[in-house]
Amino acid sequence: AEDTGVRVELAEEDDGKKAAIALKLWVEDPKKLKGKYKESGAIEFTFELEKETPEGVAQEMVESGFFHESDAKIVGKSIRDRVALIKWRRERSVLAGP
Amino acid sequence: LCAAQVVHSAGRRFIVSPVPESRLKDQ
Repeated sequence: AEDTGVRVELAEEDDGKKAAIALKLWVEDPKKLKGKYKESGAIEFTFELEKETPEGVAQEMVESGFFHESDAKIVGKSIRDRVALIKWRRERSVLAGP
Repeated sequence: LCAAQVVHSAGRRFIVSPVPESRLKDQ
């Protein structure tokens, strides 16, 4: 995935079954953000794989004051990349069988 | 280290905790 300066990782191991996964997001490189970034630490949250969109969660983070409006896109993309990888891994494990 | 902070937004819970320095770039 592209280096957006925002890192998103699983906050707990994915068992491949849960509808909601726990993710952890933090800024690795504030220089890649457009708006002024106030160091706030790693943000842990749950993400409903089938119900939510990464952009929607990014917007909530903007509304909560973690990021500037102009960075909603880059945060959304970072979440989207990680979610795509998780979904791909899940599909692959289903294809591989038990 | 600071304790984790919890921020609620429209029904979602964000838990904020310090990032280990080893996970940051340019440190």
